[in-house]
Amino acid sequence: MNVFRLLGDISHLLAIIILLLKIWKTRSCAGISGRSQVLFAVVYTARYLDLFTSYISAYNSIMKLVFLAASYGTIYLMFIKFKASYDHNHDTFRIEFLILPCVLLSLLINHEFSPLEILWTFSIYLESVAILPQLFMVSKTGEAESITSHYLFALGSYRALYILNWIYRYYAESHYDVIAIVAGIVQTVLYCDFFYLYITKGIYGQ
Amino acid sequence: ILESFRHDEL
Repeated sequence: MNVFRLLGDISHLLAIIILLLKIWKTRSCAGISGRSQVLFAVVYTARYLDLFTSYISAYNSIMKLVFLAASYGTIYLMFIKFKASYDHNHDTFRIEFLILPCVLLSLLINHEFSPLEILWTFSIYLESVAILPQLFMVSKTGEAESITSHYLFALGSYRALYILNWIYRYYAESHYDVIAIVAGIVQTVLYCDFFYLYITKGIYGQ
Repeated sequence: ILESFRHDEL
């Protein structure tokens, strides 16, 4: 565990908590893409099946369980509890255009053709693009509440910090994973436009 | 090595 990895995980956790709190406190999920949230639930489910097969540490298991629970909790709040506030008219990104290519790509480009490995690869590919419905929604409505912006900033920072973690691990442990690195870079690049707006708006005010 | 990376990172 290095500092970049830890900061990345904290940033990821923060993003999820910000989202849950926003929905809970305002009793509304307006401006949040349910489709992105469903994709994230698929991502965590596919990746964290290893909870059943390998134990790394308490930290590792607890974080995985928290991500899973928070993700399904968010879906429950959006699609059941505060369903009336869900802005489905603006949440129209066709997720099959993301899921199908990711399925295909994970079958073609993976480290090992085994079920768990393919699911892991699929989750990495899908995670890299899972935010697109949310970014599409923000661009469609032309604005995001500041709390939604904080959520996006924290979520985007997480993968950017993981890239620094991978650079560190490459030098410190001579270890790298091409699939994770390429997908992580794609994921971070997708946030760049948003990062730019977030920082400039943050500095220069509304 | 591959194994530990897989399951360790979130």
